[in-house]
Amino acid sequence: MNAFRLAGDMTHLLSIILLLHKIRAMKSCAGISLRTQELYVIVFVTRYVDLSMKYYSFYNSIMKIVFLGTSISIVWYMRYHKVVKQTYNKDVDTFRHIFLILPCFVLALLINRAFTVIEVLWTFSLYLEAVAILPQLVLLQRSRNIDNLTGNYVFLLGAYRAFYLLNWIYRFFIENHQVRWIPWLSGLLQTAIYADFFYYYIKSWKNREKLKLPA
Amino acid sequence: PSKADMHDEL
Repeated sequence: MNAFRLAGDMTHLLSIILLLHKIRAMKSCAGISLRTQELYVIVFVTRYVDLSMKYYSFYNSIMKIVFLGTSISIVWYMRYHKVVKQTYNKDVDTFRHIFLILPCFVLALLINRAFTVIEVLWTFSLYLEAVAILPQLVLLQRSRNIDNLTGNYVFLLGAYRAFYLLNWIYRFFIENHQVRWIPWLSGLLQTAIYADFFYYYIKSWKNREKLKLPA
Repeated sequence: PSKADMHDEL
């Protein structure tokens, strides 16, 4: 495993720790999109169905279990925890899951590397992950006050995929990996979706101002 | 020249 891949996984893990900290310590999920969190559960469940079938490494298995467990518990807190659920911005988090899930599923059926259950689900999870942040970005745009934790959470999520892009470049040139258009292009799209957010995040950080996205 | 599959990623 190269340094970029590790950095990507660690920023991903850190983003989840940050969100769980907000939920557990501050008892708040204000500014967090439940739609996006539910999409992540679907992403992880469909991608990690191979967990029980194929063993890659101890690291790999542990990380998969952590991502599955944390994403499910975040959704649980936002839906059912009696204090946390009251901080959820239900009225502004209106993006419909199905508009993302259905096209991604159809695309995975049409464009995949092999027409098998595992491969189609894996491809679907990549397509869905690429766009899963959209409800969260819409929610941020509609929020007047974005607290630091939420801003940092989204920034780390974006940084995670940017590190993966570097990881793929490294694997291609240094480790002689094959060309893999499906994960590369969906990963590139996923990172590109954050471009606008990155711009305003860095600008607010440089000017020491509170983060605010233009509507 | 291909080695491991992308499925080893998270």
